[in-house]
Amino acid sequence: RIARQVKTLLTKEIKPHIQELSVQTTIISRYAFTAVSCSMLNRHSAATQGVFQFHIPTAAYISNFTMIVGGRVFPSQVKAKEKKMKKGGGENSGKKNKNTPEQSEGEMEVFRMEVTIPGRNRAVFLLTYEELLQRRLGHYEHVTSVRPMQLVSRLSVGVTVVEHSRITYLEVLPLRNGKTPSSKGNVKADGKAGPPASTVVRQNDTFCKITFTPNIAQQAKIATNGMLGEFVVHYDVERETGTGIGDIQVLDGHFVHYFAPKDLPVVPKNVVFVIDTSASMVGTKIRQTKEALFTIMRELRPNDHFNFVTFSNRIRVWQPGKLVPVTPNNIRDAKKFIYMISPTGGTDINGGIQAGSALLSDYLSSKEESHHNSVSLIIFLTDGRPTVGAVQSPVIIGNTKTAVQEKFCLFTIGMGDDVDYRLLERMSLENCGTMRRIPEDADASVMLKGFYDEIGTPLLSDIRVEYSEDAVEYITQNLFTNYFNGSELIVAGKLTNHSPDSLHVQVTASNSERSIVLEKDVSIHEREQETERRLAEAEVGANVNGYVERLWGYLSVKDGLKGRLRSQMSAEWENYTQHATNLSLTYNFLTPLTQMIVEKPQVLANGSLAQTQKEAEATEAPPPAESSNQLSKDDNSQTPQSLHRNQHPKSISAVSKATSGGSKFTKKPVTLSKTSADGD
Amino acid sequence: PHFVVEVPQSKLTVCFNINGEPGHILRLVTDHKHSGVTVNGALIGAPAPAGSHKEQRTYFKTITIVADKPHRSYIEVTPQKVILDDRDRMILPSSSSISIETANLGLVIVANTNLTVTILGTIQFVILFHKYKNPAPYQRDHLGFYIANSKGLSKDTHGLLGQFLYEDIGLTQLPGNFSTAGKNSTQETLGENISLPSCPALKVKDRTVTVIKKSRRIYSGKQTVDCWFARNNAAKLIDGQYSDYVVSHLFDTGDW
Repeated sequence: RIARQVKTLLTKEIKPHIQELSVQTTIISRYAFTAVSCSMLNRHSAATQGVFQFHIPTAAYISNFTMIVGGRVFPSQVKAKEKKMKKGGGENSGKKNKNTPEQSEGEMEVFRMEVTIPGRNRAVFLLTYEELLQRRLGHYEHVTSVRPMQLVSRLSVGVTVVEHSRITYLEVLPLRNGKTPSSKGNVKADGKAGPPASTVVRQNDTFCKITFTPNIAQQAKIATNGMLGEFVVHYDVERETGTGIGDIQVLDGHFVHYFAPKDLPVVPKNVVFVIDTSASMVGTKIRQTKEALFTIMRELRPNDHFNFVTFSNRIRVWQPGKLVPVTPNNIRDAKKFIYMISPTGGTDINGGIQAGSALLSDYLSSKEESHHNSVSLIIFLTDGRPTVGAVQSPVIIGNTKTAVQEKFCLFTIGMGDDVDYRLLERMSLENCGTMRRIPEDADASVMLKGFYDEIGTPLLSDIRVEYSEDAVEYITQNLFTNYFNGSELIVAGKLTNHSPDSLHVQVTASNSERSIVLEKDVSIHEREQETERRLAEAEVGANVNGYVERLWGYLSVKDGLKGRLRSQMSAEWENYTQHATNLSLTYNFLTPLTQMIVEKPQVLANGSLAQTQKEAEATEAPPPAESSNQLSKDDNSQTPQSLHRNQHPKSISAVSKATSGGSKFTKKPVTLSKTSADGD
Repeated sequence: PHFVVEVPQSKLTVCFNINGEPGHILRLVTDHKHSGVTVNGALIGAPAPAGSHKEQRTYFKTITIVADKPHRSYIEVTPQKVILDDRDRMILPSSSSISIETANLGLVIVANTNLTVTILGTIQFVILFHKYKNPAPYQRDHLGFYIANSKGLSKDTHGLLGQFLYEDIGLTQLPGNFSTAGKNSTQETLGENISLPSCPALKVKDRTVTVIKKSRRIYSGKQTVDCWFARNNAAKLIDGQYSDYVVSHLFDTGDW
């Protein structure tokens, strides 16, 4: 029943009315396929502009868009972008890219399509996108944006999770709506906010289906201008006990390997916090930053070493020339230092990074012996663009790379709207780290602490995942600098046509003072049968059957974009671009290298549809020009574990070295001493 | 469990059974003072096969290795997993092939087959994982323990296996072969006027133990070894008695 007040509101609407909005996601082993269907009705006799707008996770790639206007179908086509500028053809001055903030809102980007709907007619928008969920803090997070901008008669959000392993944790969060994250959720008996009203969860061991279908009255109650917020599902799956090789799934000549061992001891870390104390940080930002740092300091481990650098016009180092161990006295002194921080002046990003890098470099070179098994990182936080010292992004990036010298990883955090995120992203990507955004209105304290939690517990370093040479071609990134607790490393590959039945998998890594080698022979046939069986059991539909291959394509494109960003040589850059473009086209992904051509209807004055005209919709605005010295919008694919520093571009398509021959575990006939105690 | 001892000095192979009690933890090797290595094994019981008159069976369900030098490391092995605890704890499934190397310790697990532990490069133990797909009621997943390299163990090494590493055991012949389990038959007991064929015996320290020839399958049946079998739970073959080898807990490193 539609409430009277709402009815009145609806009739006053001039813009086309959304009759139905359906967002259905199927997640198969972390790979999420989302199909959005929006039916819009123009009640009026005159043609009206209808706007279909949908927030898409930044990491996702759109794989299809189709409109049906006035009964006619207008499909889209993904094509390669035309080269506008050659590599090295310009220099990014670090100025704000006007396209980006309009299209990007933190972890979400906006897909927008305007179309003229003839009078008393209907338009249906069909959008699909795909995304590989990253494991962070011990769970996967799937976010569906529910912001139709008006009340919708039939609104439904569905999330189906199908996993090979048992689902050990599942939680539907309250609708996340920026400033009031949990105020509109249901309050459970224990006082915690629960899932939004009208959420239904059906679950068994490896499958769950969540539906959220708020009626119009419920929407009116919880939404502000039709902005319900983000519908968030968290879940995690069971992992084998101990240090296993992980989960390998095979389908249609492709495989995916999920590696997230548990029960590993924590590797000590050397961490330098480089904190922006420029004038713009004054007020809430610095207060929340301090709060987070106080909490983080409490959680540093006894074997860790740390220091602080603050930068504004002036660079201040808390303990010049060294990293200090975590002792009660040092923590107390550090808290005093943080407490006394007072924001003022400009932003010398370059100076801050140089000071932090020098601290870590000196520490590592002076104590090479005792600390070669620890993980070293810089956590850099800023809320603005460089205004003091070096201000040119390419200069800062170059200086950072020189200072870091591949000895440690740089993790960057930007707070608010004034940050040059492309600069931060490039800085971290080139130095085996990741970048994180803290939106202007978000609680920086919580987000900063959350980011630290993701990288604060390193478990393995220098991880190399290899597969038997004769079985595999074209594997995705297989070298990782670090593996952090709560995360997951994912490698996908294409099997050769003449793959033997057995896939030999080898993972080598370091854990503190230990070097670890894990090996396993996996039966390709058995795994494929198992994967097919589980898919059949789940009855998830034909559109997701090729998920392993599409996942491989998705990761390969991400790898290509990252490689392109890091490439130093023109030919290298060109190779990456070509490779990523081809893959994007093969899998119909709208990436920064492709564009979507959408046929749009033209409505004549009498309201009827005329011949269509083609229009390019740059839904993902590409950087105008890219070079090794420039910033690019190729992003969203980082994982906390980050990239290996020395990855050669060839590795996009390179097959790892054979391991089966050099295996440590070859079953040799035992010719040992007979001295034994055995049997019953 | 079945014990097999290869006596390095005389090239003899001796074997014996220790039935033990379920729940008991047996000291297999101890060289705590010198190399700092101790190996203990915990027993699990299973009923005797139906229709047989044999005693209940016992198997090693857990074997622990303590390596004290240069710093203390613990290794706890079960058919399902290996726990390595040297400063930090690490759980390794026996179903995966895993190799771990530190400065003083090396562990190599061959998935579902065996674990090789190398200590300071001169001591090496191999532990076999015996897992049954369809176990009979009298079968239990269990472990086998093999000494692959004992160079680093001192002459003071003891334990059910350790005591034989540097022992000089000789084979001798005693007249008469009517000895029965629990009795040490000698010519004197049978009377002087009866002439009997001689029976083999082992000279261990100042003790003499009659033995018979047997075959033992080792390495999961992959090899067969002929050995001199000492009956009666190795009475007189081993120093002291069974109860001297029962320790209080898995990581007990008490000396002999």
